[in-house]
Amino acid sequence: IRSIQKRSVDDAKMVEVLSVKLHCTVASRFAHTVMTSTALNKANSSQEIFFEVDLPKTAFITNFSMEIEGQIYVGVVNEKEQAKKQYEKAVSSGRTAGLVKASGRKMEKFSVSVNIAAKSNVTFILTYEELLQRKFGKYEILTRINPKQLVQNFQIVADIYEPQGIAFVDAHATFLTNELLPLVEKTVTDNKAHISFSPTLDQQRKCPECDGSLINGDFIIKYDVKRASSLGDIQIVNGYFVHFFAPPDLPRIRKNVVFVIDRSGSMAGPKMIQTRVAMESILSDVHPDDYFGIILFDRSIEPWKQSLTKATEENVDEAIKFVRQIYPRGTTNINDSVMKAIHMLQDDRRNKKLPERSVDMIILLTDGMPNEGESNLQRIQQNVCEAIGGNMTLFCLGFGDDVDYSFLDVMAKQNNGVARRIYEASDATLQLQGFYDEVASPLLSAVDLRYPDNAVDSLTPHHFSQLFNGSEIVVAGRLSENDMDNFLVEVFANGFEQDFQVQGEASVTDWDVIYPEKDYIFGDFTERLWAYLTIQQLLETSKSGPAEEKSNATAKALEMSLKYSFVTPLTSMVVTKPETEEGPSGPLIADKLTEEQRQQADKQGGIGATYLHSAPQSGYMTTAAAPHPTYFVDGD
Amino acid sequence: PHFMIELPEREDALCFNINESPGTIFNLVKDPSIGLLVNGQTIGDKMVAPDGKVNTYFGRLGVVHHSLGVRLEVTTEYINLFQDGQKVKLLWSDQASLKGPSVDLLLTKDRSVKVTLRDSVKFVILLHKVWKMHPYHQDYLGFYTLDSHLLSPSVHGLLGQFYHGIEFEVGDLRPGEVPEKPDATMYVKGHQLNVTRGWQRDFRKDLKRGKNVPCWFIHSNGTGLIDGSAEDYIVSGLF
Repeated sequence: IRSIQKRSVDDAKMVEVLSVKLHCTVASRFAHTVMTSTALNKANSSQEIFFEVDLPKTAFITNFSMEIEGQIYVGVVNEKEQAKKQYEKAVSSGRTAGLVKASGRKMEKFSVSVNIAAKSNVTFILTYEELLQRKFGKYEILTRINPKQLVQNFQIVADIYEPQGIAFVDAHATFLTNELLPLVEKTVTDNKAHISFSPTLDQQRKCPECDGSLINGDFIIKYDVKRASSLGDIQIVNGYFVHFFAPPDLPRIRKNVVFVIDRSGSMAGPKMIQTRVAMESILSDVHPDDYFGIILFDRSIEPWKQSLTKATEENVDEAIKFVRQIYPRGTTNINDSVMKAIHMLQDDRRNKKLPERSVDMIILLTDGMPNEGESNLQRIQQNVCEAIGGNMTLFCLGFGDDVDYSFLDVMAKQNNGVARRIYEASDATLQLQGFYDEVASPLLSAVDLRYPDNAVDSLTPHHFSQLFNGSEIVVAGRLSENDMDNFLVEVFANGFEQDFQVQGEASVTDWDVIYPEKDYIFGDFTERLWAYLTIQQLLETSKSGPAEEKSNATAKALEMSLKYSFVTPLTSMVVTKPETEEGPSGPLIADKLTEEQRQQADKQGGIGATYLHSAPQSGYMTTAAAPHPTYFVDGD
Repeated sequence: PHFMIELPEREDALCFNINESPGTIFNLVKDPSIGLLVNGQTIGDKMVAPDGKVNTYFGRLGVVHHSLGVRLEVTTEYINLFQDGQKVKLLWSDQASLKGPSVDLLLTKDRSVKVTLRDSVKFVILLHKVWKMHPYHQDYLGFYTLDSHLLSPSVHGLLGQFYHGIEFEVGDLRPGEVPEKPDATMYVKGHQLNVTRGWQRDFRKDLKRGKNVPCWFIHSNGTGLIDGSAEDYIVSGLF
């Protein structure tokens, strides 16, 4: 919550923040957060008051409203194109509009301002929802707080309801001092947890006489649920079901990983150093049962060895010496380097050099666009996808802002993997290591979750190439019949030494019985969870799916975003601002940025405002300028 | 100042530093056949930084083209262009475009001046503005050759001697003093040099941060790579 502030310091004293409240309710990993902030304009004239909130990138805004002098102005989710027209109309008539801006790695910023009459109150209410993702064995609820001034009534409350049972809950904040620490109250029973933090005005002060607030940073709640069943947990509520699958105590399966590392000239400097350091650490962490290979590329392709090598201590030491000697040079040939990795894995499989029960993966790290060999991005994607043929997983790491993230994102998703942006910063080494840690320990491969065909429809994806240690697979669907007596669920997968196969019957979760004192959590959350997952899947298909499915997926995702009032990359939330003494105000627009738009915004200086007017990217630069020598003298 | 010779066809670059006491004037380009001279005078930091490192930069550049009758002086404050007895003075805070019979000049406010000398050379000079209150550093200049193919085979100078290419080989890559900067042996101009892989910055596209260009760094003021020694390029005046 960056909450309410005023443009000038003097005027800011004339705005009093009466309350900032954040209430997060989590029901079976689905988090519904309501942020409410009230301010009073103490001045004798009207003032523009700002409300700024950082919310998680994975969240969708579902509602925003403002209450001014008893009048409530409610946001309406519109199709983006329609909202854009409203926005442009407002701008062309000289009126201002609010925007969501790009911000940081995990968070994005929502920012609005409104003109408030003298001696009047304004209350802003923002609601957003997200499905918490399990990483490294934990779910995380992240709230960024920076109220800019002391707040009379400051409160963070989280209620977690997990019918599976709660294994642990941790709550901490980056700004907690020894004095503030006891104010974090935590009550945990078997299947629910309540966390609250509510410092008084004096407790918020940096020092007894000053107005500065200590409350500035991240408030983080981490928790996990108990896991007893190999089948996972299936919950059926109000005609929708959700299946959380992360069986306990599974041994890891062996992996065969080829690291494809860009050493082109643009990697020179800190990026290359950080890559070397990260690779040293990653190689040290490769499990001794795993096989690995390294391919360096610029215009030429240089494999460390022609086939994969078992990660024995000696081999790892030798590989570390090899990566210490990477130095940047030349241009970028992504196509041939990834193809080399694919062929290496295929050849070793064919020659039975790799364990039969093991998973194959390629981790590509690049910082630039292909400008050597095949440089047409779609053809590279096509080549890679055809060569992989669904038999291995491709992870892509885009280092810095010069790489086309959407190219990597699509290529990874077409091959069962994910792409990740690595931000150019002092912690890039940790970002690289962190990504490897996430995918380092596959527990199952070719995971297939099956449900009775006649009982469910509209299933979210239910086939996954891997389940990684510390993560969780979530599948949701709609029930097509009310008779749940024979709702048989089966899971098939490849495990460490044998096939993994479980089956069981799901039963209806009666929340009234589990939580008798709580007759209302937050509406039909299972349906919303299903809608959230379905929209995400459709958005992915609209980017990386087969051509004929793309437009259908986009249309369906838009329809569902509108139906469930989610601000997704296809929709915008429009709030009509009240009229002021100077005349009518323009609408406020809340948008959802895609990772590509965020990257674009970062390049343009961190503000995403310009993307609304930017032309869509329809093509790619595929040719590089003819090289010519350069001679210069300058200073560092 | 750091010198860089980028050779895209070899996908490689060479670089070296030259550090002499502030005030020294170096010849960067000399083409006697057309009467072209580019000289640069170094400046130092305002005072010695706590780490004791003395850095020098170019603070003043002089360009003379006798055949065209052009004389250009660029400092961190102003740009003086003399042509056929006429003088034009511009400040870095100006935005200007001059087109003459012998010279074109495009000044981008507080950033760069691009100069085209008819039928000879095209170059750009960058202004690096340093915060005025900085305790040690001050504004300085960078000189980038954009096109030199019309110069004669006799062109020389610290930069000019490389305008017609350079032959070199690098081998025997081995760990260096710093893990991220391996050493190697370079064979160039009949010498065998110990060089180090590093990088230096090209500020043309990003004046603030620059773009890292990986290069083979030649130690000791470029000794072995440049003809003679750095002292041989010291001249007495800017013009």
